[in-house]
Amino acid sequence: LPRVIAVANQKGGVGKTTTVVNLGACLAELGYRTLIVDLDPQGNASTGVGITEERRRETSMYHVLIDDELPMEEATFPTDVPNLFIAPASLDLAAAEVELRSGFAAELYLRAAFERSKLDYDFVLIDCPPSLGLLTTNGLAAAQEVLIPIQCEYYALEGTGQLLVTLEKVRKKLNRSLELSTVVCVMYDARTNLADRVIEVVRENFGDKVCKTVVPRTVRLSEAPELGQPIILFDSSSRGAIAYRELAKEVSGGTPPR
Amino acid sequence: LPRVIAVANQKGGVGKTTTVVNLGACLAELGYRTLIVDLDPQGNASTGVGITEERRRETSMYHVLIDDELPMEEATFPTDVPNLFIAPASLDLAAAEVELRSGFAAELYLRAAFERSKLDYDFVLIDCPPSLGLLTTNGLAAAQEVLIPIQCEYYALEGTGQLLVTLEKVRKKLNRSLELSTVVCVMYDARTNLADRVIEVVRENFGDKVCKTVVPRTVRLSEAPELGQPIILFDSSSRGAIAYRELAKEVSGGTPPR
Ligand SMILES: Nc1ncnc2c1ncn2[C@@H]1O[C@H](COP(=O)(O)OP(=O)(O)OP(=O)(O)O)[C@@H](O)[C@H]1O
Ligand SMILES: Nc1ncnc2c1ncn2[C@@H]1O[C@H](COP(=O)(O)OP(=O)(O)OP(=O)(O)O)[C@@H](O)[C@H]1O
Ligand SMILES: [Mg+2]
Ligand SMILES: [Mg+2]
Repeated sequence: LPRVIAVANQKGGVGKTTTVVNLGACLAELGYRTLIVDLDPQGNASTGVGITEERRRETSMYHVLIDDELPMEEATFPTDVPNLFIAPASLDLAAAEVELRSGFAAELYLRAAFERSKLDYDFVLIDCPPSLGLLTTNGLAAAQEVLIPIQCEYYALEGTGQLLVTLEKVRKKLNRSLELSTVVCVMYDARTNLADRVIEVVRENFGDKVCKTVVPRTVRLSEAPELGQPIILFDSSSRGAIAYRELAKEVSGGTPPR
Repeated sequence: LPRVIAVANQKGGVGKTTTVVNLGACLAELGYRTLIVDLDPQGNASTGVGITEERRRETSMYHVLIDDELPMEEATFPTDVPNLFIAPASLDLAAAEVELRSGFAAELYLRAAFERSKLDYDFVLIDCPPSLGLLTTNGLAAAQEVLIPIQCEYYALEGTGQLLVTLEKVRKKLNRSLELSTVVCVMYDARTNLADRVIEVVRENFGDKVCKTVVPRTVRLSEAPELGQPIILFDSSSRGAIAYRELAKEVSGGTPPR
């Protein structure tokens, strides 16, 4: 059974997508069969692994959520990275938020989709949009673990309280097994000691859930999405690639099962 | 009557709050009486001008939206910048999204609040959360203009189509006078020519709505929120302060009326 990890934080632009794409690629490189599920209507994770808008219109996570017979396999594509697969988002996913709300148990559509699918993976990473709405709740209800990326900037600290309250609500009402397993400090900018103060606060609040690996802010990481490539393809020896490889080892705990 | 400008973009972390706080402060410095309305439950704009969590719990935008007799004046506070005022957000604003949805014309609560208030300002800037949900729709329905900050990075380009579709829907169904008046390129990082390519695409798509002023990515801008100060108080001669002063002149067109 795969480890299903929702990558969530309602604060915007804190590296959720960048972490899903690059942690996913590095887990795949280690030999873990990994699926990225893109729940953000903007489809940044789909773009980040090179899936064009056209391809997404055919079948995407929108169709899987709306049609309760369609298994994940029907909307899953391979990527340029061996062992890495993607179930892309499309723009009509934004409409799903409204359409799902009218049905019963609207928060459990993704979990139901996982249950009717053959998830032949070691890891499933779910990229959530920057809100605590229905799409993110679906992601949290379908996962066993949550990974929170925290940007090393001041505003990013403010939202974590609200996120923990939401996680608790989801755990009580929708998903007893949900656990905050991993916190990752990202976009660390050595030019300011603000970043060090943020990391200190994060370690105080989250203790040993915080990864030792800190992802630096690097230009190459921000350039890779334009070519639709994870950093290990775009610039394999860059600081960003090294950091996400370290993170993949830390999250996976070492050698793949296959 | 004030110019009411909603600052919106569902892509997260693209400088909405930073633009509201600093454009607001620079308009105030020019002599325009300016109100910041914080519609984001995370309350980053409130923090950015130094309003503490405790102060927000008393009265905030949550109370104004929920209580249809409370005028904006009851939830408005002065800031350390002369001429700059704030109607802060509080965490319970997230609950408002659910509570408002059950009433009639849920999208028009903010407009109704403006109509029952004495808005004695030259500018009202509304900081929207990173989604196209009910709070953002309230902001768009209550404004006459929209300002879209666009981060000079690749993923940030993807969401603009979805945003334009939403603006059109709001214009047709809720607010005939809504106009996309201003697009600002922000967080420009000279270390990569990706930023130049993004600006080129933005100017192609939005023509003369795009401000000449481009806000650079600077460490000082990211440090200012920790002290709860706009950049003109935190480091008045920095590149960030210069850029937002230029932007304020461009948006206001010059001399204040008072
Ligand atoms: N470590 C990093 N170094 C440099 N740039 C980064 C890094 N991580 C992310 N970025 C860039 O910062 C921007 C925000 O990151 P990203 O889109 O991954 O955040 P997000 O949390 O997924 O955003 P949203 O809230 O919109 O979903 C993107 O343009 C991305 O390329
Ligand atoms: N020009 C800039 N230079 C450096 N840092 C910046 C700049 N503009 C914004 N930032 C920083 O980038 C982060 C994101 O900016 P900000 O919070 O203003 O974006 P936002 O669009 O309001 O985010 P959200 O989508 O969560 O509301 C913040 O930590 C902020 O301090
Ligand atoms: Mg994202
Ligand atoms: Mg903001």
